[in-house]
Amino acid sequence: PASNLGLEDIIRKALMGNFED
Amino acid sequence: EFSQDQLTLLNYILDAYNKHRIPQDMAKQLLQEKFSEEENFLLLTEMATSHVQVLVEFTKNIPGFQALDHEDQIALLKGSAVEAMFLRSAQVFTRKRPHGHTDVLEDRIRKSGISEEYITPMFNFYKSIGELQMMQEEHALLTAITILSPDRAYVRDQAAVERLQEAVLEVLRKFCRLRHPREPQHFARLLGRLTELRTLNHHHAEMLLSWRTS
Repeated sequence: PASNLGLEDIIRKALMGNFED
Repeated sequence: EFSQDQLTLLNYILDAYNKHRIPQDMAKQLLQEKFSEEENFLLLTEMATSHVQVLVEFTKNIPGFQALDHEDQIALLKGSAVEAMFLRSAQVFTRKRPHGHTDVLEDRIRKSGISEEYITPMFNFYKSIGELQMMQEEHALLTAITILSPDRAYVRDQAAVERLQEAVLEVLRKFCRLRHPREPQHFARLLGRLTELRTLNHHHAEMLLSWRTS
């Protein structure tokens, strides 16, 4: 789940696309 | 008065702030009766993750942000995520909530394994935010200003970030003059909260360390 990702990973993923999709 | 550009900037940031929120069901989970240190820990971790996603979606809508260098965008978000989270959670604690809710939230945070040393400054901050009786526009603009801090670590083109922050600061300054005519200090007091946020940021890093070890 997303909560295992590091802060930067979550930011990079969310910046690229819409994270909710 | 606001220039047309300033009005557009204000409405853009406010709409994005109102649109991107922590999902309702997750917020409700916080108010459930179930209490165990593990559950609180997991829920707060999940909330923090969701908040980072919401923060990124909000930030992408700040005019000019996506035109910044890609790595600078990441440096800004990484450097401000914790402060933006405290600012937003302060709003939860200061908005007029049915009496029981805030105590449930406070209890949950106090019983999640976080040491008192970090909880007290957090609630002091919430109290000082509450005293300012901030409007939604002020919360949205202050969050954008926090994110657009040119002095975050690893930011390379600081001048570009400063130009964006300057534009939002100017809108907030005018907004305070218009909406708080009898409080000339209001704008300065809002910016004063940003320095308080920086100390919380430092505490947060230590808190995570102690939380993980315990």
